[in-house]
Amino acid sequence: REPRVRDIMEREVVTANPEDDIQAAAKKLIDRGVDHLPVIDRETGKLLGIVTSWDLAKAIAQEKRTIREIMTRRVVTAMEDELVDVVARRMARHNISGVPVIDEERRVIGIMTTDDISKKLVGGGA
Amino acid sequence: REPRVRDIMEREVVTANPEDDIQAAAKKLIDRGVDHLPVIDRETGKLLGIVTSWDLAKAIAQEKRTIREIMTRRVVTAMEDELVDVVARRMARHNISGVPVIDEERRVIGIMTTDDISKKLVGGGA
Ligand SMILES: C[S@@+](CC[C@H](N)C(=O)[O-])C[C@H]1O[C@@H](n2cnc3c(N)ncnc32)[C@H](O)[C@@H]1O
Ligand SMILES: C[S@@+](CC[C@H](N)C(=O)[O-])C[C@H]1O[C@@H](n2cnc3c(N)ncnc32)[C@H](O)[C@@H]1O
Repeated sequence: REPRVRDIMEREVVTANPEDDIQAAAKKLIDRGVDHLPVIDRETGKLLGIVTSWDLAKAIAQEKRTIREIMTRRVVTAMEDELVDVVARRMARHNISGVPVIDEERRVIGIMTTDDISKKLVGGGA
Repeated sequence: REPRVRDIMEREVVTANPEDDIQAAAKKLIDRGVDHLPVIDRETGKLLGIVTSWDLAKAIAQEKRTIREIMTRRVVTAMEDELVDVVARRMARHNISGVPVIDEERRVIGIMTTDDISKKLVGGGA
């Protein structure tokens, strides 16, 4: 059986708010050892954008200060019932390392990264 | 035939020097759209450490200024004739997304990331 996103996605997602400052976002990434922060609207819980450690590198290179300035708004996402290789192709096409997994109401229910795909390839060996 | 590191590694590696400042390293990552910078000794060409966009996030969180302060010195590496799944297991064990590929003299001849492994899984589909 072909693996689906729900089989390998992480369900505990670290998220950010658009009014967070860059240092608060950086601390979340460091505390949890992750690279991706979906940005969530506090009122609705819906996906607004995404910030990665790469965007924080961009903040240093371009001297930007807030999450709103550096977050990507057109987010590439996945649904949990999609085939992993279809989503892996989508990530390769956009040169990105991870996608938030959303439900029909655009709420974030998980995240899948190329690290998760690579682990699946070797039977999750760690 | 089981894929080996040489079959999927990137051969054009973006590198940094230990005396680079953080903004110079950030600009290299952004200009090339990558996350990993092996740090190379200018005199010998040998691998000294590694800096990733995650380390730049750390520099923001912890207010550090130089590559020397934030680079990781004990670098997890691979040789080009190793099996991809052996190296993928090594990356999963260390929770890292990429390894420099080195020769017998510890010179960097390539880099392999979980993005490269994920692309290989789908036949490099882009
Ligand atoms: C081109 S990628 C290259 C670096 C790295 N591999 C990464 O995924 O961040 C960097 C840019 O992609 C964006 N990005 C990352 N994941 C994304 C996603 N799921 N949807 C849209 N943009 C995304 C980031 O916000 C960042 O601006
Ligand atoms: C624990 S990982 C988690 C974030 C991300 N997945 C990454 O690979 O950077 C972050 C730390 O791993 C280190 N790192 C990344 N690649 C490495 C490698 N090949 N060998 C040793 N350390 C590495 C980075 O320098 C950084 O301090």
